[in-house]
Amino acid sequence: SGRSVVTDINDLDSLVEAYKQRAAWSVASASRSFAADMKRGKRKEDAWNKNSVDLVRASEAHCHYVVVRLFTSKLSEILDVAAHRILSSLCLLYALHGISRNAGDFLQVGLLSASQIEQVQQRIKDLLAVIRPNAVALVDAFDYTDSQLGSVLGRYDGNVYDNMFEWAKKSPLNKTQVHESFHKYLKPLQSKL
Amino acid sequence: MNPDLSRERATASFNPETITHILDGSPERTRRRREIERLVNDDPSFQHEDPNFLSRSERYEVAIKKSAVMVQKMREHGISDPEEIYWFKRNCLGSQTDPLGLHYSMFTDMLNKQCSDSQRQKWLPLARNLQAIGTYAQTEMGHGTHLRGLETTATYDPSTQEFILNSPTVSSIKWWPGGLGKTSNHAVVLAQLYTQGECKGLQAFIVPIRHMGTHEPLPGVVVGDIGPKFGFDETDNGFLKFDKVRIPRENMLMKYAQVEPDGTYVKPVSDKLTYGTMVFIRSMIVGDSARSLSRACTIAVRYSAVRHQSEIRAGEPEPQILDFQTQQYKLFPLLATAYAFQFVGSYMSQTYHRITGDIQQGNLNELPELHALSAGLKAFTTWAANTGIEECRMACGGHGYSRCSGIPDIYVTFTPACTYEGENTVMMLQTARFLVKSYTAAVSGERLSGMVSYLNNVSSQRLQPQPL
Repeated sequence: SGRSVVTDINDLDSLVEAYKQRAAWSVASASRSFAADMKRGKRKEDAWNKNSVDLVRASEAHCHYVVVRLFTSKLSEILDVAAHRILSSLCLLYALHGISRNAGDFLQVGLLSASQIEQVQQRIKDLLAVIRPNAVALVDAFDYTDSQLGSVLGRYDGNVYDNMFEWAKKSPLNKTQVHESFHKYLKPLQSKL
Repeated sequence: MNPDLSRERATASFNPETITHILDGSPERTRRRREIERLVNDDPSFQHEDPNFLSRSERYEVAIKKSAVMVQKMREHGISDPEEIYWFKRNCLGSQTDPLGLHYSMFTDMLNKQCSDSQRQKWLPLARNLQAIGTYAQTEMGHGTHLRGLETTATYDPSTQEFILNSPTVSSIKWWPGGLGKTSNHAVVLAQLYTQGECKGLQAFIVPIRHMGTHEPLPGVVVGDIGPKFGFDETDNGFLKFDKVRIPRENMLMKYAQVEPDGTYVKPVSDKLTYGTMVFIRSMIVGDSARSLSRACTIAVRYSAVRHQSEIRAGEPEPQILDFQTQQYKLFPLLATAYAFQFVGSYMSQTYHRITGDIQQGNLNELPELHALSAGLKAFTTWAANTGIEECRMACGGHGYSRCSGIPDIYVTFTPACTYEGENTVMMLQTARFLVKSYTAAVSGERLSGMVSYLNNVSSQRLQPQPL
């Protein structure tokens, strides 16, 4: 149709529509190619194998659409204004980033124009700045305890370097100041050289 | 508290607790989850040396001890709800794995879903009390996701009313099942059923592999650990070889398919039902993708707020790494992906429970779509999470490479998800099979529903690549 499906790249519903159209196009073209090979007399299994790269891409496009659709529909359940705002920004970032990473599909199907792809790239960078002040709070919201993370770098209290030093000291190699291999191998070698 | 993190938390525009409640489903579930996590964190019997400082054998021993303590403590605290069990164990294990993991998941799930009533009465109590410690043996050294390629045979002998389990070739040796090498004394084994001279395809059998008293391997059974792997150090992934091992007819799981005493085979109502357990596991793996990626994001984002390096303006103090746009571009789309997968994981879990409820009522209509969707989303989310966890590790610079960062453990524990329970490319092709079938149906005028309803319009639209 030439006219892109997406009228406003900030509008999540039209982005979901774009993902849906991309999936439809991907499934249809893989299916048609598979059917055409069989019509040309290829055995079904050979036709399937010959189109399997496109078939995998069609499945990925379908799954990508499902993920964007479910994320978007989840937002309608969120009543808290502040939470809704930040999760909407994350959802928009996820959808736009996916378009940015798969721009060829969206351009090829005419779902977005080249200038809109540029807008998408710019909008992604704008969203990074929106999310930046909330990044730590967003990971805190996952609510993992330090024992679940098992990480000195990711401690809730952020006291990384002291704890990294303490952790290293407990390494078995540090049980003795001088490892026994020094006397067994290095010392004798030194006396021979 | 690190001052950078204090400041970050003070400037947030929302209350993290609100989103925690959304992720848990309700404030009440958050409260209950935290209550259960405290039971573990406040209990000294779960304390142990950092597994990174232990040998493989020591790690396995610590893991078995922890598994035993987990079982006892959950009984003491009366924790029996599946999700609460998950919360309890997740807090015990962190990034480590549980040698009894498959006993409580696939093995018990198979007994629940594939046993006849009389078989359930026999085996479930044994499994519940860990008299029968089980695993699920499907994959073979030479065969994986393509189940019809499995070589292990179960040949019915009507004269003794027994099945003879056999591994005809080296490539047929069962390989990889968790807990198989040293822990389990039983296994649910998938094998090609032969009866009355014909192959009837894949069936599940419960096979004793070690003596229930001495734990020694039984006659005709060769079993052991497959050796060190990329991760999963605590789990004794094992090998299992049968040399004409006889088991009673009653040991074939016969809820859906049966073999009569004379060897007559009764077909199941749908061959997809053997897939039921895999659909369950794949639905759960989507949630694992979310949890593993969100843990890696938590570590990388917090550390990027703490870590100061390089400079944006000459002469000024080193800024937080998180102030560099390139660092934000690495981490924030992954953070968004982690949230997306959290919601998809919840959706899959709810959908699975809804549809299996229908299946128990004999309504199989949505099983093909669930089978296809769980396969595709398992592949889609594990590929994305796998790449994302590695991106998070590198975003932590050199310290990300240290085991103390926690990300190597997350990665090596998570990355098998791209190949186990269905290798991802094979999963995507299974989904494609359903999509092509749906497209063909739509083109011939059938009205589709569910997540593929968008194909209803495609036959009318002439979607062609647009000339730019």
